[in-house]
Amino acid sequence: SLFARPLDPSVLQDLEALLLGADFGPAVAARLLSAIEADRKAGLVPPADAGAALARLRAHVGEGLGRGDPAVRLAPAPPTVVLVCGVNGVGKTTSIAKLAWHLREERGLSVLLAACDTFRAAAVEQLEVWARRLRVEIVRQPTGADAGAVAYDAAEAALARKTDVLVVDTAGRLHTREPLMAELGKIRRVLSRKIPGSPHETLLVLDATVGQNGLAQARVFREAVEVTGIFLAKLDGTAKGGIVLAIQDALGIPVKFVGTGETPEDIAPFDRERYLDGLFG
Amino acid sequence: GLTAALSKVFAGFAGRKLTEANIQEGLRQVRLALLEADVHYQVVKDFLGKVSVRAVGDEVVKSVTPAQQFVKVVHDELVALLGPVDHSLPVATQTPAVVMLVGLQGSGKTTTAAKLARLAQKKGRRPLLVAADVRRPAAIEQLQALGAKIEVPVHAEPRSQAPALCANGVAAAAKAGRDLVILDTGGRLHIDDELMEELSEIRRRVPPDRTYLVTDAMTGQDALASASEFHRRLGLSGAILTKMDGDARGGAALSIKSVTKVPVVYVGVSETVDGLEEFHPDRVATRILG
Ligand SMILES: Nc1nc2c(ncn2[C@@H]2O[C@H](COP(=O)(O)OP(=O)(O)OP(=O)(O)O)[C@@H](O)[C@H]2O)c(=O)[nH]1
Ligand SMILES: Nc1nc2c(ncn2[C@@H]2O[C@H](COP(=O)(O)OP(=O)(O)OP(=O)(O)O)[C@@H](O)[C@H]2O)c(=O)[nH]1
Ligand SMILES: [Mg+2]
Ligand SMILES: [Mg+2]
Repeated sequence: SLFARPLDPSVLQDLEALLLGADFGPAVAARLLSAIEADRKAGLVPPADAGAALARLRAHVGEGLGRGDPAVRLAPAPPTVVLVCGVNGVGKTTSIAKLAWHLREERGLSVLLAACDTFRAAAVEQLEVWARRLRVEIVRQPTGADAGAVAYDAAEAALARKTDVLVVDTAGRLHTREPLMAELGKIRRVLSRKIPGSPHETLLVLDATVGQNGLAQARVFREAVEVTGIFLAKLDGTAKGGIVLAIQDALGIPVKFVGTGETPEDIAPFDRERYLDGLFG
Repeated sequence: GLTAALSKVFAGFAGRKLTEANIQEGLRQVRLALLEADVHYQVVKDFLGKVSVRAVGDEVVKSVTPAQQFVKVVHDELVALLGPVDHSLPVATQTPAVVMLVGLQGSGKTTTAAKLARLAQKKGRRPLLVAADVRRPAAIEQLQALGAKIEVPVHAEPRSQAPALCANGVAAAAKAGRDLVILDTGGRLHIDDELMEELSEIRRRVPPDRTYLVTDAMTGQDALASASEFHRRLGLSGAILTKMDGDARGGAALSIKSVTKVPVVYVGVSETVDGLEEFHPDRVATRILG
């Protein structure tokens, strides 16, 4: 029969190249290619039809990414607390500027920023510039202050001002540094004690150029703090951040936002179809 | 890791020589290890071809297992590909030597600029840092804070364009008797034509003695495309792989070397100014193989 022949090797190779090149990783790529092979046996893909195979692959990836709710879930009463974390240089501070813009301009909510990166040179200054440009309030202390103390002050201010959303910036930290992961856990505890039920969202920022290490990052950050979503930054480059599928599979953490540039407006709630277009379009 | 996987593969090995047939499964295990280590899939393919040529026909040495012998071929081939490396700082002539740092956003350029300045200072050089990121909020302040910490002067011009301020920085360095200028440029995408052109303009104004691509060790497949484009536009002298104190395997090192023919020269191993080491191919080869 037409479907008894195995898939054309060149079709398989092209599909694999696409998946590997997008950082899905070899295990996920192999699983997806087996699914396509099963589709072929079931008569859904003619052996030499690259277009049909690609359509099925898109369907499988889409299924894997899920349908989840990409918005920031608001707490029953203000303030909603959003804790932002991730390894060094991924785009946390810039993503917070974007979140502030999105929450204010697109959802009409009041925003307060907490500059809890009290470690890196000019980190507080960097967030201050964004606060000034966006005209949002910021709670900060000089570099060298205790990050937990800043978190406490910010939570207190958010409660007093009845701010809709408190967004907390933290220092970049490698997930392999136990004392730093412990500090992040401490910041979370400070927030949850001051504002019961918080943080209501904990976003792990991932650089779209990250390779397989992204899965380790997600795993360890989730251990330390309850990561509720991924902010996939730098998707305006050529990288696709395909590791997010392995993260969804293994840890059930969905992508909530994407970053597509260096200005506050370069943010979008995760749109699965748009993401798939970027891969298969 | 790979050695364990290969021990399983060669467990039933009965022959005396490695042949094309009996190394196929071994090559598959190596392929998996390299892809998991973030080496670009095209680079993996070329690499396996080289390993196959090297391994086939080898007599299995009596004192080692076939798996050990195969791993050694793979390891040696990886080391040969990643090196050799020249770790020297450029010497000044009539004008200060110039090192230009470029790369994608957030890769670690500003921190690495300060680390290089510190390294140079320890070697008796008189470095000067140039804050050439004119866009990122508080980028200048970041470099100034780092410069102050290591007592290295920082040339900054908050309202100038990058090419002009780099030229002024080198002139200022010459006047002040500094013999090494390190240009910290802003992060940018290799597909941003306007910003890539800015780097070319800086190069025209201030021909660098070294141009280093600063790359995050956790970078995946994208390392190939970005390194290729930075190299095509600017001509790289080498790369610096940062955040190697994490557990990213660092396969980007092989992708970069393979596509640009220039090696990783330094690795960043901490957030602090002393966290810069010379790149050693054998150590990173072991790490990539896992
Ligand atoms: N092109 C692009 N650049 C981005 C994006 N998000 C952040 N960046 C850039 O990435 C660089 C690092 O961003 P930061 O916000 O400082 O990253 P961070 O995670 O806060 O860094 P640390 O606090 O040092 O760990 C900056 O140059 C940003 O402008 C994005 O979506 N697209
Ligand atoms: N652990 C670790 N962190 C590093 C290393 N190098 C840089 N960092 C951190 O990575 C983050 C980004 O570093 P930057 O020097 O700001 O990166 P950049 O390339 O100048 O960023 P842009 O100018 O925005 O493109 C900061 O948090 C640094 O402290 C390293 O080798 N190890
Ligand atoms: Mg930051
Ligand atoms: Mg910088």
